[in-house]
Amino acid sequence: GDLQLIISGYFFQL
Amino acid sequence: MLELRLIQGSLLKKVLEAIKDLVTEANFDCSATGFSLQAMDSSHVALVALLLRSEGFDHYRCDRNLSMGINLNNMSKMLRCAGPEDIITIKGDDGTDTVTFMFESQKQDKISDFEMKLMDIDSEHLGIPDAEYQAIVRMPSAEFARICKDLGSIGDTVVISVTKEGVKFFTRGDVGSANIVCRQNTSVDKPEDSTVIEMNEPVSLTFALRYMNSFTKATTLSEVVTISLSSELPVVVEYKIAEMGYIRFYLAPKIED
Repeated sequence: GDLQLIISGYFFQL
Repeated sequence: MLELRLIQGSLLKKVLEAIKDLVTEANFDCSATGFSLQAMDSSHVALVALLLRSEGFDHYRCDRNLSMGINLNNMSKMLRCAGPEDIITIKGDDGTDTVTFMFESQKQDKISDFEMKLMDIDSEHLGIPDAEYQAIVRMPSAEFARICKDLGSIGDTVVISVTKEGVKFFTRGDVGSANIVCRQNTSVDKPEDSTVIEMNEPVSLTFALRYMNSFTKATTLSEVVTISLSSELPVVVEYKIAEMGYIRFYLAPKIED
């Protein structure tokens, strides 16, 4: 199956 | 002191219906520029960003920046008590730990006050950089909702590909597979019925359909949906909110493991 990535990996912590 | 009066209260009702199943609780941030929210779903796969600009409100008073922790399900229960034509006013104060939703009927003959306790929600805010997208599809929101619903009955994931032929939605499941191609179509009498594809380069990404079908709950907010794709970034599914803002859903892709 496919591996679901998570969103927080794309944006930076403010 | 916070007092935001929205003549078209139905917009707020629709916003809550669109996000309450994706995010259970969130902080509403009020500042001079507007009323906003940013929250991830529990599995951190999707993020919703809402903005209602202050000038879209009939009356907007926000003395100091205020963040209100709210259980979205409870807020939705209260907003469902507002009529579709009601004027909705949100009242808060930095001293109190409650928020009040006031509903005024059009004829001003019925005024309702619903008060809710606020919660302490520690949510880290994420910085979302503006990005260049490889492809941007603008299409009727009802069409997109129909495609996600139909594909959801066949498979769990959708491969969205943009090529010069158009935008393709593909899924495969136990029952078989489905492939839907939408071509650029601007020869329609109403611009909101057109499908416009801006492709800088071909792109193809895989997403979980259950999130896409959650996003399409925002279809009632706008006749048009914009889908921005880039192989390095989450997809952005955006519904504009009648000259006052937007609701944007970001979804991380799935990759072959």
